[in-house]
Order: sequence, then structure tokens, then C-alpha cells
Amino acid sequence: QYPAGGSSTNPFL
Amino acid sequence: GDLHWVVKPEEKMKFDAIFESLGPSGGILTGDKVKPVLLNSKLPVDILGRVWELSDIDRDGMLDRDEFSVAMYLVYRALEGEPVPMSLPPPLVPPSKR
Repeated sequence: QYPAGGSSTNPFL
Repeated sequence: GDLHWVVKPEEKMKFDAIFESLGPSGGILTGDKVKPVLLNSKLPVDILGRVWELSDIDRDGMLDRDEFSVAMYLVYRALEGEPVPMSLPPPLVPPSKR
């Protein structure tokens, strides 16, 4: 769902 | 377009007041300021995660005034028993984001 190496911008994940 | 935003002016005023009460910096609220407010709704965290996905339209991990209104709208509807959509319907996209 998120690009590899990228961090989630969703505080609930 | 001339599509009306589903967030009504009186709701927007209420959501804007909550937004201001949370102490936005530069017109935006960070995820850690918004998170406890959404958790307060007692909705399941996976639902709140989807609310965040739908409302953080530019995916910067923060909510501006209009994105916050979308989040609050979805939370209030969810509390009334309406399902949170999997993607943001056009009437829910703030006019400033179209």
C-alpha cells in the first residue's frame, strides 16, 4: 500500500 | 465545478472551531494533534485509519482546515452508523482540493 522504504503518513497505521 | 460540498456551512463552522481549539500551526494540524480527537470517538482504529486516509488528501501526514472537516464529517457519520467509504466520493472533496 505504501512505497517500499517510504514511511506511512497515517498516524493510525 | 458547482458541486456542493457535502459539509454544510453550519457543520463547517463547528469543525473549524474544533480545528482552532487544537492549536493549528501554520494553518495545519499534525497527526499527533488530530489522533487523540479521533480516538475520542471510540470508533475502531481501523475505521479511524481509513478516515485519515480519506481526509489527508495531499498525504502529507497533516490536516489543514478543510481536510480536518472531511475527517470530522466522516467520524460523525460513522457514529450515526453510516459506513466509511473506501474512497472519497466527489461531494466530499473540499472545493479547495478539486
